Amino acid sequence: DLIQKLDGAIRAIRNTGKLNEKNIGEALRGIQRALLEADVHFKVVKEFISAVREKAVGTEVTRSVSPGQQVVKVVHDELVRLLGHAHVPIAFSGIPPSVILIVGLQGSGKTTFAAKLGALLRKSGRDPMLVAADIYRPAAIKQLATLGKGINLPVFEKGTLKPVLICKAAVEEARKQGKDTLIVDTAGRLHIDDAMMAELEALKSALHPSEILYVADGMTGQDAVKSAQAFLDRLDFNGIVLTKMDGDSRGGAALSIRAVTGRPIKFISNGEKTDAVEPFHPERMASRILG
Amino acid sequence: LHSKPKLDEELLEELEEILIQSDIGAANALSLIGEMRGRLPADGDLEEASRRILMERIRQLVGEGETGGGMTVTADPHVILVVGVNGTGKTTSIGKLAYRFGRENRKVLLAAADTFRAAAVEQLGEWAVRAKADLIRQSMGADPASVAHDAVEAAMTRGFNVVLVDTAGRLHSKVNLMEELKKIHRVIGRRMPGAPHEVLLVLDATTGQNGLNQARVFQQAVGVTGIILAKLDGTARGGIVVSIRRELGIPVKWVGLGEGLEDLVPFDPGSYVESIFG
Ligand SMILES: Nc1nc2c(ncn2[C@@H]2O[C@H](COP(=O)(O)OP(=O)(O)OP(=O)(O)O)[C@@H](O)[C@H]2O)c(=O)[nH]1
Ligand SMILES: Nc1nc2c(ncn2[C@@H]2O[C@H](COP(=O)(O)OP(=O)(O)OP(=O)(O)O)[C@@H](O)[C@H]2O)c(=O)[nH]1
Ligand SMILES: [Mg+2]
Ligand SMILES: [Mg+2]
Repeated sequence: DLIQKLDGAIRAIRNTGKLNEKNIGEALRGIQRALLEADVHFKVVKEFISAVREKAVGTEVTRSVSPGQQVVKVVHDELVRLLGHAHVPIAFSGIPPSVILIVGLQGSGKTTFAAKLGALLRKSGRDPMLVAADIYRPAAIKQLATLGKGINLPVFEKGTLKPVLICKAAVEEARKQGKDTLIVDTAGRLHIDDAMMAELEALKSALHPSEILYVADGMTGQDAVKSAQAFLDRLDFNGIVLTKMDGDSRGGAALSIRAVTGRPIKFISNGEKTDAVEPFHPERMASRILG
Repeated sequence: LHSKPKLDEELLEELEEILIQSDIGAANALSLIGEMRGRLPADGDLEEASRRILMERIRQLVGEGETGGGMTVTADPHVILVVGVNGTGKTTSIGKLAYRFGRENRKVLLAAADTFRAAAVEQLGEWAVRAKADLIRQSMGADPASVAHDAVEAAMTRGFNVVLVDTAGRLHSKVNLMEELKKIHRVIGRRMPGAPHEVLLVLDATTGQNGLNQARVFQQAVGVTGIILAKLDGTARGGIVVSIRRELGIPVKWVGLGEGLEDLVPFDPGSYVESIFG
């Protein structure tokens, strides 16, 4: 494990009694390697390592822990700090229905998450309706309708009308039925597909969503930064959802996306069933990334 | 006497970043650059030489011994099992393969063996229509091995040339799901000895180092014969395929370049490497 790896590398620290530039160097190289292997973006790793170096240098080496453990503690604490707070809530608007837009790359888990979010919000006392705004993917509407039916959540669909028109009609229907929340499932798209990104911008300006959630696959590698940055630039999304965290990926994308966008990670999806979602815990995420 | 030609720090860093950004992995990046430095000519344009040597080495690593990507149909029916973790592009890739085989005048049968996920069968059904292929399906919740069995059976008796078996996305870390996949594989082989003739692992090009674990576990479970690297039309480069080729010997056979019927091409090592350094 990481602590054992570092203990070997920085035995020299014991002699000086203080963590200094030289003896920390080796330890930090080990941490850098571990973070890259965990899929943290290399630029984020660089900045993270210098922040840790600054915090660690000059720290007294206490007798109760090994130098390796001490450096790891600084790393762990800094990681937790960077990953952000737990339980940042969804934003709702004063006038119902609140609109929540679910966006992200192809296959990241948006449709599944939309249903999960609906179930969560209903549990917390809200009255949500799902909106099938992916008019492109074969059987995408059917997929959301099936998921909604499975947990008794209403799903609004209007065939393959333009997504803005579907959503405007959904708002009308929500007002009629007294639904206070609309969760809009959108088609997966590439951040470099200008027409598709423009479609999302159009949805945003037509619906004034109180919340835009960027859904990212937890096993994403270095590309996590490029796509998240592009979605942020064009949509200024409010929160991040990481999916497929029930796998064995280290999840470095969590740190990358959080560090580069500054937006809070709000939910962790950890399974295929509609109850497999939990609020974000920075401590758990930090331990996972460090491996 | 040998004196190693000096590459400046800035160039080395730039090259290392190109490699790491493509998800080739930190350890690979380091060893590739180390190797490259040992092969630099004594003089000349070092910047050009370093790039060329790196590109050539990576091209060699992913394309060694290949006569080209894609694959040859070797049996009749030729049975292809498509596997991978959730959301990578299996169903869509099957639609694309069905279309390609159809254009080669082969009779194609699709097996809807994802009997778990919402609207999975409907999704494949739509692709069958687009690709003009036939479809074998059962009800949702049916035993996927049974669907696969029926499809191979149908292909053998009704003269299909290619069978493409779609399976549910599954995380390699889920033992029970991997057992289910092994059963699908076994049942296919029992109905037609030698089948499946191909087991294609669909990998999302945005996947990081976890892709190696995926390949390893799927390889152990059902023996992967090739990779479909999907979503390469994005900015991700799927560099994990270098490790997969190096450590597991699994070659990339196809590349997904979009969401339409024609967006699948045989893997070409040369253009792949160009796209990393491009
Ligand atoms: N194991 C696991 N699978 C998940 C999770 N979230 C989603 N999935 C699966 O991932 C696959 C893709 O999920 P979708 O909800 O269809 O993804 P999407 O983002 O809507 O896909 P597109 O609409 O095509 O962009 C499906 O097989 C889901 O069941 C998760 O947290 N864990
Ligand atoms: N841009 C792009 N999108 C792709 C490509 N291949 C698949 N997709 C998209 O990725 C998403 C998921 O594709 P699917 O075919 O449903 O993936 P899957 O592996 O069958 O998913 P599960 O069965 O849920 O595990 C869809 O939105 C596809 O259109 C590709 O090569 N490029
Ligand atoms: Mg979807
Ligand atoms: Mg599928």
